[in-house]
Amino acid sequence: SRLEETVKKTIGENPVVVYSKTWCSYSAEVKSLFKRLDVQPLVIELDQLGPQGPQLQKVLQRLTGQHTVPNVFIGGKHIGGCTDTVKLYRKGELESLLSAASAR
Amino acid sequence: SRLEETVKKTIGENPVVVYSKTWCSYSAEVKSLFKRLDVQPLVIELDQLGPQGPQLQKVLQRLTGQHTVPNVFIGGKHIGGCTDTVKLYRKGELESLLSAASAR
Ligand SMILES: N[C@@H](CCC(=O)N[C@@H](CS)C(=O)NCC(=O)O)C(=O)O
Ligand SMILES: N[C@@H](CCC(=O)N[C@@H](CS)C(=O)NCC(=O)O)C(=O)O
Ligand code: FES
Repeated sequence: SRLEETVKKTIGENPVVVYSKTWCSYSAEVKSLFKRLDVQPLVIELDQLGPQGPQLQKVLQRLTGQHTVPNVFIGGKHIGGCTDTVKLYRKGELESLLSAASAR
Repeated sequence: SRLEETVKKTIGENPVVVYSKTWCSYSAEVKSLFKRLDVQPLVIELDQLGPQGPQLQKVLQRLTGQHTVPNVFIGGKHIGGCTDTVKLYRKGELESLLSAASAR
């Protein structure tokens, strides 16, 4: 679908992408973690896109199996949600992924 | 207002009350913390009450200054959100509050 192609293009062209919701504390945690790591993700707030928001969320589920936010991609690779991202950070792996993706 | 009286009655008659949303991970964290402490809060899922949900959320904001979920009460006292509740737990104060409220 065209929306699916849009998502693939987005994650392919941006080192770090976070699909988020503005009111969601888990989304806020992930955004603030990247900020602390001096990374500027492309943030897509699904609640600010009108009817396209839920459509995007369905496409993301089709592409990644994940229907929740935040939904994080680094170097075009699906990372996961908040818990997954924080886990990788604590293992020291997040920063290597970010360097490999030239995110910083 | 009548809704305000309902809330006051609810928090007055139940040792632990959590105003929550079913999709929210912060709300889930608070509910799971109480479960681990062997406490059965009265949980009110604001997203499952149709138009009354947002109305209740406004009443809670008027009563507590807090417009977010989760919104936690123990022994009729406003505790706060997820971060506040977890903070009290780590300080060892949550369990005293729960005992005092005969929550367990
Ligand atoms: N363990 C996941 C939890 C993700 C989750 O449950 N996200 C919620 C919001 S906190 C969600 O997307 N709920 C459904 C929705 O908002 O559409 C993570 O760490 O990201
Ligand atoms: N620090 C607060 C954060 C509360 C918060 O921002 N809650 C969000 C959901 S995670 C919220 O209620 N957003 C507005 C809404 O859902 O109506 C806490 O620990 O509870
Ligand atoms: S909506 Fe509350 S943590 Fe995501």
